Amino acid sequence: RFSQNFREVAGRFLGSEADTHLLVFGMEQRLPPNSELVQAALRLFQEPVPAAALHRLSPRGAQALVTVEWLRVRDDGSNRTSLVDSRLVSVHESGWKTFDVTEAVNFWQQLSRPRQPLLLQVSVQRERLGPQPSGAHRLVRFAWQGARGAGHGEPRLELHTLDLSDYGAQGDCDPETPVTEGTRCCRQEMYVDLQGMKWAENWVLEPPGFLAYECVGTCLQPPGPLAAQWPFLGPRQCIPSEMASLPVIVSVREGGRTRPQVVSLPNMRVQKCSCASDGALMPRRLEP
Amino acid sequence: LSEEQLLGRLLQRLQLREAPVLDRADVEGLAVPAHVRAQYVALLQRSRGDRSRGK
Repeated sequence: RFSQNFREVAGRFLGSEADTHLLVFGMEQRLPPNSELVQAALRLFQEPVPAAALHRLSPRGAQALVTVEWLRVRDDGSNRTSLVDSRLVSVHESGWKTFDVTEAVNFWQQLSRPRQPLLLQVSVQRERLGPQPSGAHRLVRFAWQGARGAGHGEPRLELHTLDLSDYGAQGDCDPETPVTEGTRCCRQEMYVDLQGMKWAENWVLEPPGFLAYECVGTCLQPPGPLAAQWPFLGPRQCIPSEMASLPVIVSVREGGRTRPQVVSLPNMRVQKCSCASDGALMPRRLEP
Repeated sequence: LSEEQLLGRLLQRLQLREAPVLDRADVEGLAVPAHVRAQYVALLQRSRGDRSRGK
């Protein structure tokens, strides 16, 4: 709460079946405009298990598998889930547990407006599927199952974003100003002259050349404390984030004759440059 | 995009091992038929719109 570094959204408990719980987060206006989501963390408060129940537990170091899925309600009313994170938690532990739900928020951002709230389905299952007698996973309880409305330990969604007006690219470079070390990531014109290439002579008929563009300049790096929060991220680099293909007409010899043929070469021209880090999530496209 | 990369992509696309060596005579007077040019223009227009992902 009240953190300057990230926005926090309190969730509501909607309902549950045995070991599956549905959480809802109102997301409108939560993500600042012109910002890049670096990470979204779901924090659940795991209640301590009464000592007597722990005592009866066998095998001792029992764990439960907690799975978080993004749930999407389609226009026709049907549901669709996508797994976004899953990990083992120890029955013996208690306190805040964090799950990475960045992909769920990325999916949510791709929904058409008006967008439904972010729905996260949390399941608590046996550590290993199969006919084990242990019901240890039933001892894993998160706060929403406790004192309802107590405000204590409600599920929380932490949204870590970077302001693209500081940490983003600047579109096309200004052709009037030379690119220097201080130039902010931008797309620079680069013309490829096919007529100047020996191997293309009499073979590549069209185009005579094309604007391929290239990404130049540097990106602002997050300050130390933020970077330390995301150890899985490499430095931000200026890279092509959208590419376009290039159609080419070549001459092909077949059976003693020469005929023109069209070929499309993918990823040949840079459409857009962006600042991105190695290790950052490549958002999956939302299926229609 | 280096010259080698460009040639490599074209050879890969055409499944060729090396660039064919064609004489001027092979292409002199070679006209591009309307349907081939139409295909080229259509791809050109579509390529301005397609947004394949970068790295």
